Amino acid sequence: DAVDLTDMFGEIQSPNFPDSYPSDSEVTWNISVPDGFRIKLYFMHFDLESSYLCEYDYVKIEAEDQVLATFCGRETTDTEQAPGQQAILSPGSYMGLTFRSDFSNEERFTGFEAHYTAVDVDECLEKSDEELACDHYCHNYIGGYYCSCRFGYILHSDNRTCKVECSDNLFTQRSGVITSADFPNPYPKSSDCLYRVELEDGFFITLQFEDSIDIEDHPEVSCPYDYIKIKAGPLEFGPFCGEKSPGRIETQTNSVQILFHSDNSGENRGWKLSYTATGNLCPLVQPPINGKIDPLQARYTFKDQVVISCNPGYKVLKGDVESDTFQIECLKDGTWSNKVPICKMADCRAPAELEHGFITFTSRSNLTTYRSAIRYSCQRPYYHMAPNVTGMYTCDENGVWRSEELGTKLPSCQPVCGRPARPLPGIIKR
Amino acid sequence: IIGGRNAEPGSFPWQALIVVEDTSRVPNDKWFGSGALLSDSWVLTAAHVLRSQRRDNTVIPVSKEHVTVYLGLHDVRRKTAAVNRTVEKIVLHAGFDIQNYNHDIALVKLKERVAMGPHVMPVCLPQFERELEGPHPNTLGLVAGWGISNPNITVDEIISSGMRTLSDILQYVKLPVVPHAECKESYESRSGNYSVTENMFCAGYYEGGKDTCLGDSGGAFVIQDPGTQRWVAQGLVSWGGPEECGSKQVYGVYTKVSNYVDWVEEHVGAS
Repeated sequence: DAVDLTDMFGEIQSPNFPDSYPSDSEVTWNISVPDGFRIKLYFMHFDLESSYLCEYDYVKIEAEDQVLATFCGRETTDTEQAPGQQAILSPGSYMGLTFRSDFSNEERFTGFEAHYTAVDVDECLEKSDEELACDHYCHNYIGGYYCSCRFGYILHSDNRTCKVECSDNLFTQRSGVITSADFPNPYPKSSDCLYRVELEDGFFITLQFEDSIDIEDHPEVSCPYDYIKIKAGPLEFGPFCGEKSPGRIETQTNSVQILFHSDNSGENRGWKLSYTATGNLCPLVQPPINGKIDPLQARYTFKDQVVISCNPGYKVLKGDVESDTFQIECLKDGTWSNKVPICKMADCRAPAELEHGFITFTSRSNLTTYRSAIRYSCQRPYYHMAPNVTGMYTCDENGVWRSEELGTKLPSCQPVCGRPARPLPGIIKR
Repeated sequence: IIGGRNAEPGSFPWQALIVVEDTSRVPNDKWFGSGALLSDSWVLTAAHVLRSQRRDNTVIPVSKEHVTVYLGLHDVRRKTAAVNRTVEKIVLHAGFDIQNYNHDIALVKLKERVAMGPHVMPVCLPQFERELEGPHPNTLGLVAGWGISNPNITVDEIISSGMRTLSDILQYVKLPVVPHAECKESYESRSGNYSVTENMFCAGYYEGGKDTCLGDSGGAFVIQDPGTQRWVAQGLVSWGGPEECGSKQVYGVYTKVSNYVDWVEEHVGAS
């Protein structure tokens, strides 16, 4: 006979208990509890006929595909085992108990009384099998457990492994460093990371892996678990795994996709690469007379920019526009965006007129360029300069007339007071 | 100007003739006075020259449209040779007292600036410490004007002459500053309610004979600073006793400009 027991606890007695059990009988109890539990069985009474290796009467306890114990007699001897006070634990959520008696029971053995209860399984302590253990954090609760992940990670749909959201890494700088997540700590499982390097058309990207990488591999099969693949325009590089670095990769393009896949197991450090980008070379440029170029480099490639500026007292002249600096850029076809402009001496141009005053140029040809000088004066005797300054102005390096006393402000010619052209009959001492 | 003499053209380049023709009244009300040019836009004068002639004692400036200012003028018969300007703004001193002529000072802003030259030049305001002390007693000063030069003419004759200027050629006279106490005493001992305040000073001769007179109002009483040699306006022709100008012991009374330098700068700006 078989009896199915599905409660979380219960008791089991031998037939006719507490009277003696019948001969020639066999009963099996199938105990099942929910997953996340196991069964603890213990005997409150045990009295069976003993025999060598319990071949006559016995109680056999099994679980899934293994015999946990076979009991008979009253006491444990060196050839047969009685349960005594010990409890028997099932490895999983199922336990089978079989009672068998043979044809004789002269001594009227009374059989047994057992109890069982479901006990929680602390999967966090017991999941030694990496395949099942939580990847980062395990949280046990009665009847089960769940996993959680470190900050920055998210739990995979297998509810066990931790992955990262890494499908939108975009790099647009002309150089940079890319690594697997958390490098050099083990990279996340169950992840498909995409790293894109997108530069302007005209750049060519070069990848340089570090000397060693550590990506889970297989001795015979090429990268069946984790791998890194590189797509660069029409070209495809990889898949790479194991510890041999892919080294330097010239992609010949301005757009690269790096795909890194990891499955749900393994603890490997991952990989690191640096990338650079160069474009076509532009010819070297010479600074203009009375000017300079910045930065001065041995070579200039696509997107490199240089700023042309002039020495003090000179202005950059492009077309007929003057400015302090002028910037040109190396284009993707290896030519410069503009010709190098010239440096023109700063010109203050005609100085502002002064009402009731006039201007004297110190140079014969009335120069108004850098370092030229003029002097303002007022129409004496009717006007005088206010404030009382020399009226000297020099054309400064920015092309502005500047006085040491007033800066760029102009004086004014104020009327002279109280000095008639025709002298008044003053006070004549007699 | 009583007892004075013809000025040479260009001797008083700050002298301004201010003509007021109040066409809003019937018959037209017309009078004139003098002023002193301070800059290319401002003229200093006496407040009573520009006060609207009203029977009540309110102090209201005449309408600026009724005022014309002449500069660089010497012979009033040749006004065309002078520079004339209309008026942008009139500022009477808020404290001007029509009863005793205290704070008898005003400013006129010309609508268009004037260019300086040998016949047009501003007078200086008291600026240096010594000048700011005001005129010292017995110091000689000069004052010019186109006012009455014949003391015997009567006021009615003046008015009936339609207020033409009373002297064609600019006249000037040299007058000593009278000690304040003496002048105060001479006026306040008379009948009538005269008061010579601290904002005034007197100038003239005890025995008379030289004086300013009707029509000279607002003209500058200038004193040459011995240090800088520049001519400084220390007074403005303001008022005098009812007797004929130049009578014995009748001093001309002048607004003391050194008390109003801040007031002027407040309106004119430090220029």
